[in-house]
Amino acid sequence: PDSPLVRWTKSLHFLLGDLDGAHLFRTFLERERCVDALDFWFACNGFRQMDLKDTKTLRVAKVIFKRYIENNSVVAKQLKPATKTFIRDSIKKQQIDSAMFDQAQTEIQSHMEENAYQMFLTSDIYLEYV
Amino acid sequence: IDSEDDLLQECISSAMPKKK
Repeated sequence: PDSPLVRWTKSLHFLLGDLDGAHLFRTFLERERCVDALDFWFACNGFRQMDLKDTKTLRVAKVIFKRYIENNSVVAKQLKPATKTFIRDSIKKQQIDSAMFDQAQTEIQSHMEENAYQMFLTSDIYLEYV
Repeated sequence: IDSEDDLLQECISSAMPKKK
């Protein structure tokens, strides 16, 4: 079977599914000043697993919106205006749904796959670890 | 009541890969 290091090069999905891989990628993103994109990606996964009947879920949706989408963060810059509007409206109407961040997560993931992930695989952080 | 930071951190941590 492939070692974790080999799997990391196959896809972003494999990299983020491995604790060491996720930590190393996070270190790289901190240096590149775009760690918010990764935290947002994990926050979307965490949100999807939350219980919609729990009042905490609405609070978490609001926090994710405030921290990553409403402001001028790297995440907000990479999202399509329509995607941000959809999430803003959902929160305003308190129409909370497990999939409400899915489109935004897909957009951020595509951006990471095309940019940060490719840079990571040729970065000294990754090469030194290997 | 949890602070916003705690809520967000809890949400992110719940989605992180687990140790093997």
